[in-house]
Amino acid sequence: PEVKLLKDEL
Amino acid sequence: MNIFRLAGDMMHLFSIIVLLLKINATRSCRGVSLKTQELYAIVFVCRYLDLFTSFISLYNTTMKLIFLLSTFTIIYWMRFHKVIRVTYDREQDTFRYQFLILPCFLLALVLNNEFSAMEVLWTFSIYLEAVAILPQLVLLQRTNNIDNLTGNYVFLLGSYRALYILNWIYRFMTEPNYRQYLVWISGIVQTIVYIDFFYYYIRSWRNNEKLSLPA
Repeated sequence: PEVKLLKDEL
Repeated sequence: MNIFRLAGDMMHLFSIIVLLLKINATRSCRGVSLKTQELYAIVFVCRYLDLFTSFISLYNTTMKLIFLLSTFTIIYWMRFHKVIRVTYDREQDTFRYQFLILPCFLLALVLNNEFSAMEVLWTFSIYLEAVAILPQLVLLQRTNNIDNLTGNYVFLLGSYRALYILNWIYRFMTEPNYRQYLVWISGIVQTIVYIDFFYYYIRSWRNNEKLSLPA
């Protein structure tokens, strides 16, 4: 699954 | 941050600047879809809820605020500005966007990484962004005389999406454990939506003709 930390994109 | 990501973000920023300048300088929003702008407003509000919960970088926060503020400015102008609102193509901009919003929301309820309010809204914004340009493309098809700036606006937005794909490929190759399948698939769908437009945009540019999309 995706990691929450990855939400660095706009 | 890699060069593709930065270039993509800059394209996104330029697209918005072009739109703001066009509307402000010509006092006209002819050819601009209010529905697409409203969809983007929903996208940004749902996605950037994390402005309240997490801080990533000054760059990140600034860009999010710019996207939110500029989109709401455009919507305000198109709806309420006494000169600009008269130029809005109300009769042409008839795309029924509830048919985009509802399926995207249902999909986000089913297909997400975590069933929480924040995560579902975030996923919803990812799906909705993929199709948010559709009302604008339909309006361009109906507009006989697409002005350069509106064409450039859509071209810059499409370029931003294409550059994000390069950014994902780069990150996938350089960062361990970097995966985000839902975002990738939505992003690829979003870019495919632009292919037809790109074809006619580049053709009109090469032939030195005015841009027009076949209905």
